[in-house]
Amino acid sequence: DKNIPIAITTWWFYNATIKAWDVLKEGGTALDAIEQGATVCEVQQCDGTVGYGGSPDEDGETTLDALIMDGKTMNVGAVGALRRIKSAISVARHVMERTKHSFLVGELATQFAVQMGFKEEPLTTQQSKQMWMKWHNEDNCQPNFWMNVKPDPSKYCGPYSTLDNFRRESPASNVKVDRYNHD
Amino acid sequence: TIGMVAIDGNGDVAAGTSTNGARFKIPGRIGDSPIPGSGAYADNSVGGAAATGDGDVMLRFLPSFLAVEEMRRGATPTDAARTAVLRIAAHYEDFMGAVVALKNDGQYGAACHGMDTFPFVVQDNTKESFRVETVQCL
Repeated sequence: DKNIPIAITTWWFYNATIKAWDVLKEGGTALDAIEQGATVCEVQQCDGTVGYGGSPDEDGETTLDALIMDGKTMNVGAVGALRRIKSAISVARHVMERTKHSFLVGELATQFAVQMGFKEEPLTTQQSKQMWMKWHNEDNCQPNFWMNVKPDPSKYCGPYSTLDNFRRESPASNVKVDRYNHD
Repeated sequence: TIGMVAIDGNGDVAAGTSTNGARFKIPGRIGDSPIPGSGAYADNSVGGAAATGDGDVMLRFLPSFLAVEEMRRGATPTDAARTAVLRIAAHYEDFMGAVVALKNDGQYGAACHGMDTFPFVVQDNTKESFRVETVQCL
């Protein structure tokens, strides 16, 4: 006796799970459940870790990554560092269903999305801007992901350049990965 | 990141992720989430899995693929997720992350590392509503 249909979701993101379940309960496909469930998180900005207005990069910009995989065909659609488009999982599904590729990235993924009819709009919010300004202006760009560069990235903001003499060793990360800061 | 795995009434499996990545990343960086086999993986003949955590480390080990392959070899979803997490922990003892695994018969499990506990949400026909389940991390 198989326990299907079923939907399972990481973290506490129950609204996404409810949406996925609603799709499945109505006879929808697993792919539709994944796309529509993840879209709920993109709209609701789950814990600030999904969707627009969260996790700004060093320049204060929010970019999005998404993946969808069909276990029936082994087909895949993915986008990385997608700029100015809110619906990352839906763009990933368009990559899967409207191209013979698997993965589009960056500005050119944005151009693809626009071509497919997605709206281009800023992903920055007042909250993400304030988060970035605190990190940049008050915390001196700490923590960050640089190593073996100058000026000392553990003390100073960039721009950085390469350090000629350095020890090749696995770095101990000073970046805290937790409920509100994760992939 | 949200990671999801679903099986529909026809028994078809799908998996996916969506994320805005790590805070204050170097522009252009992506983590594990959009990488097939790392952020998520699905194969109708076995099931699916999804991962979350420190993407710079996790993408080096394809934990979702590993979890699915462990289930293909007969492991329970919980054991498959544990194997994927422990593979990473063997190299990065402080890493933070989790894997959820769903077999194509609807059995599921999860494992985590670097936190006290990890929550995940399940909805199926056995309960009227969704339920948040928690696993103790390894």
